[in-house]
Amino acid sequence: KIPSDAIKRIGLYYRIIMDAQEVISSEQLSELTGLGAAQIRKDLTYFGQFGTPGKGYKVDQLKKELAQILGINRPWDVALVGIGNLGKALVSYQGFKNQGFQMSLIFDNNPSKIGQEYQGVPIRSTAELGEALKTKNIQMAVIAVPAEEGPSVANQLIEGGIKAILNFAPCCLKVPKNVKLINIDMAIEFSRLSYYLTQATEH
Amino acid sequence: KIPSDAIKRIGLYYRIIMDAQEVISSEQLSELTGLGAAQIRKDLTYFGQFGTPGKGYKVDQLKKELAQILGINRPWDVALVGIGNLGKALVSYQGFKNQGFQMSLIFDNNPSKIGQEYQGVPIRSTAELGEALKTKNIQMAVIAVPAEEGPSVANQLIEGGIKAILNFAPCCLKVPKNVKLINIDMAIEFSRLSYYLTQATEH
Ligand SMILES: NC(=O)c1ccc[n+]([C@@H]2O[C@H](COP(=O)([O-])OP(=O)(O)OC[C@H]3O[C@@H](n4cnc5c(N)ncnc54)[C@H](O)[C@@H]3O)[C@@H](O)[C@H]2O)c1
Ligand SMILES: NC(=O)c1ccc[n+]([C@@H]2O[C@H](COP(=O)([O-])OP(=O)(O)OC[C@H]3O[C@@H](n4cnc5c(N)ncnc54)[C@H](O)[C@@H]3O)[C@@H](O)[C@H]2O)c1
Repeated sequence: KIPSDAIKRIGLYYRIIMDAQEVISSEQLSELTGLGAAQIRKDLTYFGQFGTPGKGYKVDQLKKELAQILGINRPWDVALVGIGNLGKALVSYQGFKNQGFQMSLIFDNNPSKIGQEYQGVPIRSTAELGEALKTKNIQMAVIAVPAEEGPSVANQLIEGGIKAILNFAPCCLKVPKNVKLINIDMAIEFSRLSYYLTQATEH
Repeated sequence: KIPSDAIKRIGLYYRIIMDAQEVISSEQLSELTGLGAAQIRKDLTYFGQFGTPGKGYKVDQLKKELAQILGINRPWDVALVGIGNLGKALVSYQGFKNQGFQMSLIFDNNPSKIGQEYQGVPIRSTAELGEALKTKNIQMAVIAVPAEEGPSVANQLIEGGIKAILNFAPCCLKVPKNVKLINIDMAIEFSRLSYYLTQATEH
């Protein structure tokens, strides 16, 4: 079982080699990422024998392999629940589309938003969430609703067949074993920064 | 040296006990967070002797202690660079202010934005970044500019005395040893989800 940190680094290597020359060495990747060359080589060997010792990795080949490993060699339709300030920023963001992730279904429960469009995508009522997800066979969703709504929205998504959730709401979600949940909690990241600043002044 | 994951969990415990009763047990915290009770007790012992075995933790006391450890027992002025879609979502967000983090300085380099206000906060030119940061003794900053601008913005911030950076731009930043950098890379989190979905279907 490959550590999640290694998967994150693989995602980073993939993005970095998007603009790379024909051949790239682990030293060059180390220079670009700030990670150790040995770490990079180890991460890549989890997945196979890439590259030639002393020569480096053929970029086109590595790109293909990493895209296949990460599953980004195909488009993904993503459901977004909550088209507020954060939701709008996420839908406008080109960076996700560049890797094949399209927020193609938007749900909200605010009557003044339902039936509107955001960047050409219709805003649907969460009442039709389950049906819409199953019809389009959506497996991935983003939660961008207030904390108190997170748990019920997560349950609705899972009932609709969602198997992978990126959650921005500052709440603890309980999901079944076969559902992958990633929480991005920005407020907690801020408190990590204040922790380190406080430590630094105390020593 | 306490692992960064433990610091993240401490931030989570703090938020959870904000709404807690007078006394809370590690079992209750386990129920609320989905983390193991033993893990929780171990995390808390990094920082001192809290609570009474068999009885639990006094919430008011634990709140005070954790706020002090995390450094969120005081307000923090945060500089934001880049008031685009993501920047606006961040400034509007009440959740940061609830923990004492206020984005009180906003910088951008778009002439049509400079001199405007966002939610009552003036948008300043990045040309005056260094001076404004030093005048207000700002130590913490958020980077919400495009990837290609990230490195130069980071350098400007560090020259202006910033010691802690939360970076949303999908670029690798190099910072001195005394600067704490946290990267939030949402596109990479998406590729982790697609990795797990791809694994699930292959097994
Ligand atoms: N804005 C940020 O920068 C930021 C940062 C960190 C975390 N978050 C978190 O992200 C979430 C969204 O933040 P925001 O600033 O966009 O808030 P917001 O209030 O602007 O948007 C929330 C949206 O969710 C909708 N909504 C509420 N309940 C719903 C439900 N049951 N089903 C469907 N839609 C529902 C609302 O109608 C609204 O459109 C919150 O949980 C917040 O804590 C936001
Ligand atoms: N929008 C999202 O949901 C999202 C998600 C993940 C990552 N990101 C990343 O966050 C960053 C911001 O995204 P966005 O959607 O808000 O983009 P945006 O284009 O809406 O906003 C970028 C802002 O930065 C300003 N800017 C550009 N160069 C600058 C400089 N040198 N100094 C000061 N300001 C400068 C622009 O004028 C603009 O206001 C990007 O790096 C993006 O990759 C955004």
